[in-house]
Amino acid sequence: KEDFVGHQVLRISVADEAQVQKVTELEDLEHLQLDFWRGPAQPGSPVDVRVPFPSLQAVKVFLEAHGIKYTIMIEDVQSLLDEEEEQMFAFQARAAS
Amino acid sequence: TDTFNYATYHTLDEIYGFMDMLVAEHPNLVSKLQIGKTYEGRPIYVLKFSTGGNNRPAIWIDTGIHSREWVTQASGIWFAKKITQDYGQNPAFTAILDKMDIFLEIVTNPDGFAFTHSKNRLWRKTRSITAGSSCVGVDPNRNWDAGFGKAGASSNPCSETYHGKFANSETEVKSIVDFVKSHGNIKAFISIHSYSQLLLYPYGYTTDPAQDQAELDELAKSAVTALASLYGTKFKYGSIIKAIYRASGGTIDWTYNQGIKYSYTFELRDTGRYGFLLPASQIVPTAQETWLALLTIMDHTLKHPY
Repeated sequence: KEDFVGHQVLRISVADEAQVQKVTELEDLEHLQLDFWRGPAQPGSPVDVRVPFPSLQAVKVFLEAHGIKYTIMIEDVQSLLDEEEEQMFAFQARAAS
Repeated sequence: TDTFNYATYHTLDEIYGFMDMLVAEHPNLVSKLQIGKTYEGRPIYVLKFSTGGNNRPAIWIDTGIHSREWVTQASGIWFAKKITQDYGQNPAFTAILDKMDIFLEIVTNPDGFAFTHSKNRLWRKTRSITAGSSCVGVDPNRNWDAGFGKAGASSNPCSETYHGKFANSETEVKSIVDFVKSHGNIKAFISIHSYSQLLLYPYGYTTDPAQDQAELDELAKSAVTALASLYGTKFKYGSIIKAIYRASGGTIDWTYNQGIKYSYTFELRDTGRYGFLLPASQIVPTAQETWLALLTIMDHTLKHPY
């Protein structure tokens, strides 16, 4: 099963067209393995992107270098998935008993 | 199905088992149709809710076309149960089902959904193999014959928005296309995604306004008002291209171009805390509020035959 330890979801705020363009450039860098949960659209519309741990540093440096603001929407994707799985199994265990 | 747990996420087998139970409990109201098979050979099921007549005007609702958006399939299960509970109890809903049929496809991307349980929880696309590429899958919401291949989708098989080699290349899409064309009397088509809290209508592949833009906008406003009345969840609404971004080959652009006027896409909760990893505790409230919006659209469709 795919593991997402250390993956973060960043919420990027694009202030103008130029910044939308910059974030769109990121989308084309396949080696970063970015997964856009909400793609780049228009200024003011948030962009949510899951960033694998190995790409985190590079992406954050890129955003900061271009003055593009971001927040961390999900600190660690795997911990959310673990919670979800626990909830499902707890239910299944109760249902079985 | 009274003891089925609607407040937790379920596997594909559990959902298919639920469907069979519901049909067995309501043989005169619910039937299960198989509209095709997936790329990996799984059956594609649609629940039909009908109180009689032959080929009545119908409403189509689908969930789970993007497999990782689990709150949508979970909401679809809740809708199915709600329909059987409210028919004969809720006068407004009974009036709808006395005159129209409802088709509900709960797991619209079975291969992708099974994969989210077995290998990769964040899988979004189908699981078809693309010749010449090591990447798998097509975005089933970019594969429809409406602006197919234009800006707003990717031609890169490794992209999450890869449109596929040709329109309807995905059997999960082609099965619906064939069903819609053979039925020929669908009057509303509602495709449910998550997240972002949006109610969208055509178009996504062009800035040209839909012919019925004013009516679709007005109805969307009423629907999101009804939705917000339960828990205060705020939805924005508008055309796909205006409300979010350019997206080509999309489901409801194709259904609208088929003449199905009331074509809508929902993007359910939330706005950016969990994204589509919405905790199971929010399944039932999400389904309840969405149902109020669906009722608004279905009621309008009933009262505005065309």
